[in-house]
Amino acid sequence: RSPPSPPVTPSPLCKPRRLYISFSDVGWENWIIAPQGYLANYCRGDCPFPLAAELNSTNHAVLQTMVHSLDPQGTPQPCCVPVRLSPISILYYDNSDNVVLRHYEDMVVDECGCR
Amino acid sequence: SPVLATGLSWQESSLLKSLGLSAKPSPRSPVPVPPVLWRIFQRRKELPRPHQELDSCRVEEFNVPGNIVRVFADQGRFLPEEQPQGWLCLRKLLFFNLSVLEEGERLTMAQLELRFQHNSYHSPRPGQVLELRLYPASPRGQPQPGRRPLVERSFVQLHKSLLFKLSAALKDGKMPGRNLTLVLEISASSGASGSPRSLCAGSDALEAASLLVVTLGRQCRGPRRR
Repeated sequence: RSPPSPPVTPSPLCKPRRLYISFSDVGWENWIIAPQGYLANYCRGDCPFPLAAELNSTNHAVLQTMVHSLDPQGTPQPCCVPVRLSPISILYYDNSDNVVLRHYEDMVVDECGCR
Repeated sequence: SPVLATGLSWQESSLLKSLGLSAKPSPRSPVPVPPVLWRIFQRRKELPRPHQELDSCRVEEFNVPGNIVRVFADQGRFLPEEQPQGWLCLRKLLFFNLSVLEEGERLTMAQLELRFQHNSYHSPRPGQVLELRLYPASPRGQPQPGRRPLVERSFVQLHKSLLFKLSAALKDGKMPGRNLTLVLEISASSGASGSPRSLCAGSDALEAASLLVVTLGRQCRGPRRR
């Protein structure tokens, strides 16, 4: 009999989290033909001291965490933000009932980082 | 609450603006999605993620810069057939209302598609051809005197779908008032003998005309990001 596995706790570190955006939830289902929604994701998590390599940090963010550790009140931690996004295409009707296909950049969060 | 509703409406309009729309569209008579747009949409959707190489400011299917692809339906009428020379099988005004193009959009490709009702029409006699011409026209449909055809082609056989690139013509500024008006003529070669109907051999059975336009929106025209 194997020992009980420890409970899985979600990582508190900065990383992409799942976010599905449904166009019907925002009331756009009448004019957006496709997709009906898409996995957009978002960034959330801590940027602790010391910043690890996998947190996609900049040199500035490393220094900011150092200063934050010395002066937590005066200097905030770096922010967990998108550092790589990818485009999606949307098919929709415009104001003149024409069908339009448009490529939109920066719509999906692929990677997050401490900046 | 009213305050919340006002805030949401402001957020929505600013989002729509960032998507290139002045207001939330409410299609009155939705038309079917043109197959070419479905194909491009599906191809991009099926690419594995993440795809860094995917450029949102390029339409790979046509190998041109652009991030917006529109298909406009023809709104022109048939014109009376005159018989100046040969047998004129078809004379039609092609009118495309391009007023939805935003200020600052740059046209990078325009392609006219003519669809006929049957799969193909053979010319009635060996050596005889069908001639197709597209003229720039005034909005009322009058060919402009002295203007040369934008397109002039001869066919032994007309296929169900014919494509014509008009990018160069439109870039030359032949789009007064943000509309495109053309006169389409199809004739049987002059000097042919036989009845007019048999010479035209069904080339007058034009089913539909549409104009596919690729443009580069303002978001793609500034200095490239990252």
